[in-house]
Amino acid sequence: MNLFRLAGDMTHLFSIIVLLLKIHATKSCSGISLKTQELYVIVFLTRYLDLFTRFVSLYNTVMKIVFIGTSFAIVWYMRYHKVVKQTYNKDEDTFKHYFLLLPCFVLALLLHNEFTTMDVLWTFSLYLEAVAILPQLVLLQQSRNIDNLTGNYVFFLGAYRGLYVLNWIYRYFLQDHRARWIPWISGLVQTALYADFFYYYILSWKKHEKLKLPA
Amino acid sequence: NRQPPKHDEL
Repeated sequence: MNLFRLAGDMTHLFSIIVLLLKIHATKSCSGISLKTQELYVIVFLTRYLDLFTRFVSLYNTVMKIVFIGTSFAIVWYMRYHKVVKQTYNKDEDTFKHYFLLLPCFVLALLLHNEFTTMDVLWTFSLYLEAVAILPQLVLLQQSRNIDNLTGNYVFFLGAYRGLYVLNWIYRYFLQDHRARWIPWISGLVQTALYADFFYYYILSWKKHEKLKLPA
Repeated sequence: NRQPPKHDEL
């Protein structure tokens, strides 16, 4: 464990807390893409299959349970909570996210470390997470006003993977010198997808203006 | 050097 990875995990956890706070406090999920949240449930379930079979550390196990639990809670809120589900606007959540599953799965069948169920699904989860934010970014571009909590949620969700890139640099040059091409490339693609969001987010923060993404 | 455990990251 190094500081970059710990900071990354904490930023990731914080983004989820910000989202749960927004939904629970405002009883509204306006501006949030249910499709991105559903993709994240699939990401966590396929990545943490070893939750009960491989013990890495207490921290690792606890965080996996927290990520699976909170992602399920968010999807539950948006689908079934009597008040929150009324605020979900499926007409603006238009991205065909199921079209992301097959290409990521096929790519994982072709490009992986070991051809085992665990490893192919773990690889699939990395490819899927790289593109899981697309429905949310598309929704933000179409929504007129982005509320602060939603903007902060997306910012921290993007920042966490950027911190993981620093963690990979640190591990490669200062620790085990092992190339991890699959997480590295997936993580870079994931972080790059946030590039324009980061630009407009920081610009709006500097100019103290409302965050607005160009359509 | 000791091989780090596989998939030790979240």
